Amino acid sequence: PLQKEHQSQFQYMEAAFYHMPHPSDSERIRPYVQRTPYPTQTYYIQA
Amino acid sequence: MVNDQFGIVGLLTFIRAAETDPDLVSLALGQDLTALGLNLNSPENLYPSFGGPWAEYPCRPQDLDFNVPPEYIINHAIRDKLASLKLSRYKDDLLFFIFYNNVGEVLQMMAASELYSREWRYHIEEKVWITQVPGMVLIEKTSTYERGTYYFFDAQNWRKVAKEFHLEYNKLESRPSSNFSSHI
Amino acid sequence: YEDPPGLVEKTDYLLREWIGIYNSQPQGRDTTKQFTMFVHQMNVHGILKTDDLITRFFRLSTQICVETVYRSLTDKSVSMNLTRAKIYHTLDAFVKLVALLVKHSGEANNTNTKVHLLNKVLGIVAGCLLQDHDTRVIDFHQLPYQRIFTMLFLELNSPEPVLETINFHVLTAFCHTLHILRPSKAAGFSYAWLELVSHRTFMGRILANSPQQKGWPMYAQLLIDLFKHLSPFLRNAELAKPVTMLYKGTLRVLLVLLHDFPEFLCDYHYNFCDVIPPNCIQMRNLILSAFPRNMRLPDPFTPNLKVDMLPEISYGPRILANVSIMITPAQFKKELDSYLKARAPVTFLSELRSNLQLSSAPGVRYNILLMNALVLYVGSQAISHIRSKGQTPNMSTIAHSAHMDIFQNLAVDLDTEGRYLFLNAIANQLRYPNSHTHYFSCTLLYLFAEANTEAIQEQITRVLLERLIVNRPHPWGLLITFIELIKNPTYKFWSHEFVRCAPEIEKLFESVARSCM
Repeated sequence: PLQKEHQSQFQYMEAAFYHMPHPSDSERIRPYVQRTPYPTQTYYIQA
Repeated sequence: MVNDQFGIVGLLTFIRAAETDPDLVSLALGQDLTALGLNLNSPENLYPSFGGPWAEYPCRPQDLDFNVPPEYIINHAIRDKLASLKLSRYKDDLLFFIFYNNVGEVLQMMAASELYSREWRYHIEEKVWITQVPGMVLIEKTSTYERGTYYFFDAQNWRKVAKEFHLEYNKLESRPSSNFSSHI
Repeated sequence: YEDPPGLVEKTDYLLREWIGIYNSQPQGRDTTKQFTMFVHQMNVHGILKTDDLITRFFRLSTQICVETVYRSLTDKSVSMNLTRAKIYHTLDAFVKLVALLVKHSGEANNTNTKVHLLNKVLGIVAGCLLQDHDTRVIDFHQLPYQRIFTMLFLELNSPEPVLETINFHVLTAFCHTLHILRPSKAAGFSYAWLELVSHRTFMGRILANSPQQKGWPMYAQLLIDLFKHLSPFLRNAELAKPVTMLYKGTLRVLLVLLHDFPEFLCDYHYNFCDVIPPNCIQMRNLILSAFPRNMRLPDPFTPNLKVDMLPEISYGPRILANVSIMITPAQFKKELDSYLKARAPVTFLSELRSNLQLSSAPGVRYNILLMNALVLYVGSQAISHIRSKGQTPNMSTIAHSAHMDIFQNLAVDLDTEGRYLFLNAIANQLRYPNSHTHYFSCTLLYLFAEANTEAIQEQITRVLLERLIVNRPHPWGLLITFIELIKNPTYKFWSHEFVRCAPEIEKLFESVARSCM
């Protein structure tokens, strides 16, 4: 079973999980065509 | 036999539990690491285009930073002079470019929607865009399929190729969603 | 301590000024002129008068920027895309100021002042993060800190002569900061932390571009920090979504390392296996599957593969861990060395188990670190001993030695849990063709052949099988060991009851054997 310390860490992680980093957070600002992720169809090309 | 978790029976118990509990599978049997969006057979290094630990695919060319001479950066001078993005003004060639180079982005959907309105259809199995050749008579037509000559857009060679094809209607994508204004 | 009166207002004013200056400049344009004028303003306001004031300025600036971000994030009237753009403009301006101050600090060729300032700023931002993390708890946001660290790293790695002289110091400073902010210290920053550690520019700098691989030990430490954080959750086996996300991200990073820097994984495999829980089989296999890029692995499924004849088994692998000092206490190490030398006293063997036991609490009954160190140390000593007699390790020469006494004693004397951990320690050395892989492969097979109970054979089989049934990759040494076990009639593998104890197990063995043969 998880120790108290790890249970506490999990709570922090769980909260952070709902504010995951966005790809643009690690990129320079793009003046054009900013990243706008969209859940496209799986049968569209993926790469 | 060893009757605790450290023998064969222990392993079997864990595998059996993993069959019903998907959360256990990832450690019991692992996952298909080739399905994590990395080209593990690439002869080039992966790290320069690594999209990050949560990315389903590598960076596209436009995502990669490069330090260029300041003189090359002219967007500030011309951006207000450029016309706004309006896909209906562009030729098919540019729509295909947008579709193939903006995977997983709103632009891909917008291009798909515009191509649809120009009578291009996306074949779900062949994963290509296809349209009727103007003026060509169909060889065969039923309620579920037709046969004739169509233009396929060959993304590898970047051109339209005419081919005879047996087209099942249920394999064509219906009108793509255009409900993405909130994403723009 | 209380800030001098007026400092907060001055800092706020100056920061706004700078953000305005920065954002009015065309992107990429040289801001040196504006920066020079701004530094003059800072001087006029007395910000640069003392080290204390400079420190306070940076702390206040960081806090002001972070507050701005939190205010923006809570404003739901604006779309997330626009919010992000606004946040980036603020933070990037702050980062640019820091980068320029570092670059222009002291004389052009004086690296000390620049590095000192950088370390100061990184320490301040890290301190703010930790305080924010502990204060806001589940309302903590990773974004401002991730952006600051990422952009600052990119700025300080621009191809400019002044920055190139401090490249390695920059790397060291960031690694040190990331270690301070490791996930077990700031779990709410875990995801951003992994993004930073696996950023393509960061990985390139530290693994590909650092001279003489000087960045490797630092990167290894960061990965160890990550594994240590994940360990208690992965031991739980049932992965909650937040843990699965971090675990999957870790797998991706390891795959990139396996593909691009396999030698790095080879060098640090021991250190990594020490902190990866025993049940994380695929992740461990990933690391153990690494082999040097200039090596061509013989196909383990080659019929009649003569492993003993491979030239690679004459060479020992590079292991960047001093296992000798990991064998504690010193008295135990002394007795161990004494036994290895003289094969006496026999009482050493009977006391061996107690040295490895920690407590009676479940999950922590054995000192796994000591177990791993003992196995590798004894094995390495065995190889040296055999070679010193002009022989090469094989099934004959490894037997009847002090070293094998120890291994056989552990196999017999330990309970099932201890034996499982012991056999795992051996299996962790089954990697690419080298002297360790060969020796430990022989050792495992020898222990199987000489076992005085079927339980030992069953557990050897269990340890090999569980590493084989997970999805790929599989280490070369694991494959050749298992193939030898099932093919060589000496081991009478198929006659054992445990092979047929359940239909699934029987099918599993047949399936694995089919793919092996």
